[in-house]
Amino acid sequence: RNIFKGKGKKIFEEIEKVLIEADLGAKTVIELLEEIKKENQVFKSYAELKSILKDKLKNILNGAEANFDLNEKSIVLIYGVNGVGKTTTIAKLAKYLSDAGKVVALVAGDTYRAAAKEQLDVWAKRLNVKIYMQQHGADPGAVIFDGITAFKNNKKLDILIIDTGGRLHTNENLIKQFQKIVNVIKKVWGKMPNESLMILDGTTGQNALSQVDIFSKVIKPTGFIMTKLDGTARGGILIQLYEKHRIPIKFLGTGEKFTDLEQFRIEPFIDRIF
Amino acid sequence: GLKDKVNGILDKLKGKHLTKDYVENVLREVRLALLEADVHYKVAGKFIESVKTNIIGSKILESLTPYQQIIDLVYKEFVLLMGEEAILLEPPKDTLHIWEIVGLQGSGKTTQSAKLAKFYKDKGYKVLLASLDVYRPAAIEQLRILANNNELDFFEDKEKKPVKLAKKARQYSEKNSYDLLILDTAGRLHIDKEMMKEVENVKAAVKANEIILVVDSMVGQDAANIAKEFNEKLNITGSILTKFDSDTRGGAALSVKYISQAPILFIGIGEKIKDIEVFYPDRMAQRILN
Ligand SMILES: Nc1nc2c(ncn2[C@@H]2O[C@H](COP(=O)(O)OP(=O)(O)OP(=O)(O)O)[C@@H](O)[C@H]2O)c(=O)[nH]1
Ligand SMILES: Nc1nc2c(ncn2[C@@H]2O[C@H](COP(=O)(O)OP(=O)(O)OP(=O)(O)O)[C@@H](O)[C@H]2O)c(=O)[nH]1
Ligand SMILES: [Mg+2]
Ligand SMILES: [Mg+2]
Repeated sequence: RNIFKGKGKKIFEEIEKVLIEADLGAKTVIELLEEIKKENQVFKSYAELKSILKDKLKNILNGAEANFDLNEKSIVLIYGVNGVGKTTTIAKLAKYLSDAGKVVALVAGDTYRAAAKEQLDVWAKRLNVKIYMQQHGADPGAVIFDGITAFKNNKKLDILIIDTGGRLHTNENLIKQFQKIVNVIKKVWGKMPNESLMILDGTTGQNALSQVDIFSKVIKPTGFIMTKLDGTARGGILIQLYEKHRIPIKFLGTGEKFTDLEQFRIEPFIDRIF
Repeated sequence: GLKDKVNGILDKLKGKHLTKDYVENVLREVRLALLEADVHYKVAGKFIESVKTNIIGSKILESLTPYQQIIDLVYKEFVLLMGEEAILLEPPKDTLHIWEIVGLQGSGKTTQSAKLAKFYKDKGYKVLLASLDVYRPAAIEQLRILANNNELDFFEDKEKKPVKLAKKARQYSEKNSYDLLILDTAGRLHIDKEMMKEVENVKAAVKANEIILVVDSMVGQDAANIAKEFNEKLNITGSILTKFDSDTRGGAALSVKYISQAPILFIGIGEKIKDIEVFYPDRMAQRILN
């Protein structure tokens, strides 16, 4: 009995549509469905095929959950392409850490975009955390150097979160600037940031792969945060990303308030894909 | 890219008798390339169906150069879908025109609003910029700075309600004989009922002439959902695809055009005030298909 003709074919097509629309990527979806065919898995309904696929995806994402524990004086570097939610996510992380009893400070490392430091400053005031910033147009490396130096000398502060300007991975000058920022941090902190979190927009399609490839050449992320999953996008690109890079996903952004941050959990994430 | 893939398939077909099966195989590869370029599943399907219909109608199977003809048909269908020529909005200069700029969070609305103002000021229009984003920290400040840095007029008012603020901007524009009022709005989710109602109310309150949807060109399948909801609620009259200076294939552009039917007016190609270009459909065809 060939399940891949007739009703079986319909079910395959239906689930192919669901997974592609979740941004898993067409090639990835086709490979997954080919695997199921090769494995001769038996399914009598859409629900059964869905359950087989959920298990496959859970297997792929095995290990993708990770904690965000900063138990020593730490620096957190935040970066990513333009408009993904870096500055807002920093506010959320500051809230998360403050609630956990940490004393947080921020560095306004985006010295280029209009009102970037003003935007972070509003969040700093709302959260009652210290913020290091300088005049518009200052060298970001210098601002970050000064921020880290002050942070090191301030015994009261536990965590320093560094905001950087949005930059496209295709902009060579901005990637070079980012490399300089990382070098400055290594120099003044004596090591890599304790956490280097690349922020990904949940609505991004296959371009996320190129973003991660290029940014990873400068610094390997310790984790991802995927934002804007309170919309209709399902963030399926994380599956290809995890398969390729094995970088954990620490949090998901689910809104514009500083409380809209959730820990990444594999099961609910996969459930949402379907 | 797609061009190489299809040429690869067609090379395998050289010398073979071109059957319906072979055409199906070629189109399957084209569809896959569209999906990999982030074109929405349904849009890619519809596109392939149209090409298939045209292939059947065009007796391509009997031609001497079927391969090239299939490529040509795909390309033609593409340009048809994207809009056949560049559309430059050029409202008459003697009456006030109001453009409402809408879209998802972070798509580039504020930056594009400033770019549009500069673009049209350079064309001799008297342009006023106004921000209705009373939510995002320092959003109004962001547009104010962009305006001041580029000698663009910026509307200032203490009003905190977006609809009232829009009305006041309109009144001010009329009183001061502006040709063009550009209203930057806050980023919002297409599924946020209240926020969608807000931009509908703004549109009605000022009788906006254009509703321009700003979409990040790196967006994946969600572009279709975004375009559908914004179009149903607001009747989009044009769109701008931003961050086209990235290496995204930009399939979102095809989805937005197909679903909204509104012309893609401009593309954003950088963060600077000059980084805006009129959209040329045939250039986009090459980008998505290549
Ligand atoms: N709905 C939703 N909106 C978000 C989320 N995270 C951020 N945003 C919104 O996305 C927009 C951009 O956020 P920013 O924090 O300015 O993004 P950014 O990466 O710092 O931007 P640049 O510095 O300009 O590159 C703002 O309107 C935020 O409120 C999220 O999880 N959900
Ligand atoms: N490289 C590039 N960056 C862009 C382009 N358009 C906007 N940006 C950047 O994208 C980020 C977001 O732009 P904004 O104009 O703040 O986006 P927005 O839609 O107004 O954001 P919200 O008001 O929070 O919804 C900023 O860092 C901009 O400089 C573009 O065409 N290319
Ligand atoms: Mg920012
Ligand atoms: Mg804005």
